Amino acid sequence: ERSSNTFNYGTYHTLEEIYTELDHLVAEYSSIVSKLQIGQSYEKRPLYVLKFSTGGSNRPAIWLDAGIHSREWVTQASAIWIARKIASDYGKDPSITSLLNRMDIFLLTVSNPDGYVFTHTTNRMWRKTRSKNQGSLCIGVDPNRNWDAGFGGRSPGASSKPCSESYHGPKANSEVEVKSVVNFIKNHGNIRAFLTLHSYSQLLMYPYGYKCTKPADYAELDAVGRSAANSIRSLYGTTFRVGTICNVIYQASGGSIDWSYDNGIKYSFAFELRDTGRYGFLLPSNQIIPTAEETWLGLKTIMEHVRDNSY
Amino acid sequence: LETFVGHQVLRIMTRNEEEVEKIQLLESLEHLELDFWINPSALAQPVDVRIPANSVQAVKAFLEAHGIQYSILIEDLQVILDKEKEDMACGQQK
Repeated sequence: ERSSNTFNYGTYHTLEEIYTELDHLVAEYSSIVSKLQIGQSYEKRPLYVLKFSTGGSNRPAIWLDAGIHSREWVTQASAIWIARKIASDYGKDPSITSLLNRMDIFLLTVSNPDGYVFTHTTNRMWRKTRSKNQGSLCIGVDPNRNWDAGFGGRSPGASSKPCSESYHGPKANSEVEVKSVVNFIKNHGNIRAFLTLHSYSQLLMYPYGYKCTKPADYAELDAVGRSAANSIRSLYGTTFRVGTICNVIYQASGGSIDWSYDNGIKYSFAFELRDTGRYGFLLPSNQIIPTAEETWLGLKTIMEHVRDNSY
Repeated sequence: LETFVGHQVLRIMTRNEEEVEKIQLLESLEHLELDFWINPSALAQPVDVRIPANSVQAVKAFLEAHGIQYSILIEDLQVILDKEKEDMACGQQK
């Protein structure tokens, strides 16, 4: 019985369960969904990307990832729900249908599988990768400080100490999880948007974080960001703050959307999903589906803008 | 499995640069093993920090001594994690 409707999107799942559901989605929507492996994690776990495509070759595409900070479980859970939403809406929702008739979407549901497994088996608070640091007893690098964007720059948001939660690593792209995405995007060469899901505190950010100057496309990114935040709020009233990373949180070097923007991907956004209440990233599983639904509306607003404003 | 019995998560509302610097000082005291969920930085953002059980009193004393406002976001972290595990287990049964 291949029906994957038994997958309960309203609860948290282990890595194995998520990877099995990816296979179910590919089987159920084989005409538009395929699964690629773009590399392996430090502990040799596969990095699987779902490709949503209706044909063509090397079409302009949108990149979406979740779970780079492994303990932020609501992002991986939202991503798997969003995967099904995209697949099941094709042919039904005119906006998604027109998007997929012109562009591809690549979705990495678990960007940091080693960390994710570690949060299930050993330490629920784990946020980094699980790589060994030369000369230190402390394990792991903050994968969102490891990108080649102002790497290692003086900033409160990134640390040079291996024991810190925001350790940037010995050098840019030292983490194979980061390097694999960089290589995939460079080899593809036609990615038009880079969207990444984090949690928490309800923020919708665009570059820069490694410096506090406005990006060249500031006005457009801010307008698109605000429009996406309005779409999010329209469902359950969840309010997101919009702005550059530096303004909204702090200066932090080596972030993924700074790298993508500096490499020509204009529409680069980072989401910090709900909540601002009392759970932080430990959102109860009964909030997974509402979070995924509202997040999808924000992502869709950005994707429609990308579809209609090719550059 | 590492447990988090007695760990608390505080939400600290910094009101000026000086208070942010005090919190950044706290962050540098590695023996406290603080885990900042939202780092001390821009004033607009609250600072959320997980404090191991044996550091809770010391940190609260420090904050109160400097008149820095805080509230308790999570009273006992392990309680929330146990609930999460329970939800997952019943989810799997379904």
